[in-house]
Amino acid sequence: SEPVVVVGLGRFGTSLALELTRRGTEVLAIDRRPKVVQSLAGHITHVVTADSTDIEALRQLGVPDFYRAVVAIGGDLEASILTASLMVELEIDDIWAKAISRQHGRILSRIGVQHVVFPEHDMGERVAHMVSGRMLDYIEVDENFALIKTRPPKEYVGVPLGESNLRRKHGVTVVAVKSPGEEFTYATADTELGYGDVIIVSGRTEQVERFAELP
Amino acid sequence: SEPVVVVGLGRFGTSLALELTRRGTEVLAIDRRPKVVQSLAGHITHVVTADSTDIEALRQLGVPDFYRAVVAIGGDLEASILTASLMVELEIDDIWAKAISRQHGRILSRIGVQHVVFPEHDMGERVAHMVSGRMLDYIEVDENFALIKTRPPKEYVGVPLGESNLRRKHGVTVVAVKSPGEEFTYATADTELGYGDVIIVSGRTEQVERFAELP
Ligand SMILES: Nc1ncnc2c1ncn2[C@@H]1O[C@H](COP(=O)(O)OP(=O)(O)OP(=O)(O)O)[C@@H](O)[C@H]1O
Ligand SMILES: Nc1ncnc2c1ncn2[C@@H]1O[C@H](COP(=O)(O)OP(=O)(O)OP(=O)(O)O)[C@@H](O)[C@H]1O
Repeated sequence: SEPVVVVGLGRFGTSLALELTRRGTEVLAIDRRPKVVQSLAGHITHVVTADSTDIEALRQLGVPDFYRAVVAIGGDLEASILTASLMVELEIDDIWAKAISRQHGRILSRIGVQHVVFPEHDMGERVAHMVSGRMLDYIEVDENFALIKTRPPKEYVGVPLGESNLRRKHGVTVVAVKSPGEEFTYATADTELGYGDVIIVSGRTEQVERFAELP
Repeated sequence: SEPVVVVGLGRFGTSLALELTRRGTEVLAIDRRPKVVQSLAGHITHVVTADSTDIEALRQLGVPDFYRAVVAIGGDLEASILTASLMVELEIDDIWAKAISRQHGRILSRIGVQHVVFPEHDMGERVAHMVSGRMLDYIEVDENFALIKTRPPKEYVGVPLGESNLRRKHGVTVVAVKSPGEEFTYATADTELGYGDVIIVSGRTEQVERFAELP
């Protein structure tokens, strides 16, 4: 797939750049801190020390030739917004940027960033659901739709899904099942939920949450 | 559900404490920065200024009575580990802690933290999949199983899922479908994918990734 330029090698940017590299995508990673750049040399396709708010530096690095860019600068709002603005000016087609607040995100959108992400904010909400409920994971797909990882309620253990009729009774669908020692496989009408299983359940948010609370 | 004590009101901790409060869970939030505490007073059940590495302060705040705690301190490793260690000492049953590196996470687990989360790292990986592929979202459920949000490949538009036989051909399952202007609803054999639809697809990681790349 197309090469990606990643600016900002904090924890989020580093994880992103490493994962892209691991998946075979060519990455040009830029950070102004030499120590950070040195520690990642060899782990990312190309890592360079540069100031991303300097348009000439970006040009010299060949950034205008990139189709996609990620601005992963959080704490320094000025650097984040300036860098994003330069990416728009250099006509990068697909710009992603991290925002640390709603306001920060709004500014980034207004200057032309197509995809704004809120890593700490989104993870805070996700972990809040895990902490306050019995679910093992919670993913909000939409404002009203969610996917959760949870254990089967006792009353449905040992019953084939086709008989449990979870959709009619609870408005939820079991998507996949993982038995101890095995991997996740998709659920069918014949799938019998086991006591130690972990299940992926989808449905409207309130309904999957309630389902996860069943003993 | 049980009250939760949250230590550390950075972006992650704040988002978590606010989401818990919004969902009706009682929260005691602690941060040593008075400004942060003041800005959140009234938005979280209880917010107090205190040093979480001071066991007496925690006792005075009634922390030992809590069943669950979240240590949301990232940058200050010493404060994170000391605080987590005190939570274990105060016999909090269910401790969650944010870690900013594998090493940090290992230490937290060793001292007795039951749930270690890596917000920036996990989001970095998630966004890496969104940036490098055509998918709209990517959630890793397990090392080998993933859920993605994507658009239907052209060849399956206008065909009922029962006929598309995606499981046999691509090893993936369409979990839910969202048509423009509508909400997500679970997919059935009769569901016909439309051109502007967004679909949630589950399956083994490589298979859902390949499916998302179909034109
Ligand atoms: N103008 C710039 N040019 C290049 N790199 C920059 C610039 N400004 C900031 N950075 C780099 O961006 C990285 C991330 O910035 P910062 O630490 O402020 O973000 P963060 O959101 O707090 O990070 P994390 O992902 O760890 O939460 C840092 O390594 C920093 O050196
Ligand atoms: N000993 C302590 N007692 C109370 N609060 C503390 C203590 N140490 C750190 N904090 C608070 O924890 C909060 C988060 O810490 P820090 O900013 O280092 O983490 P972070 O992971 O970088 O945050 P973010 O979630 O924004 O990425 C800060 O508001 C800080 O004041």
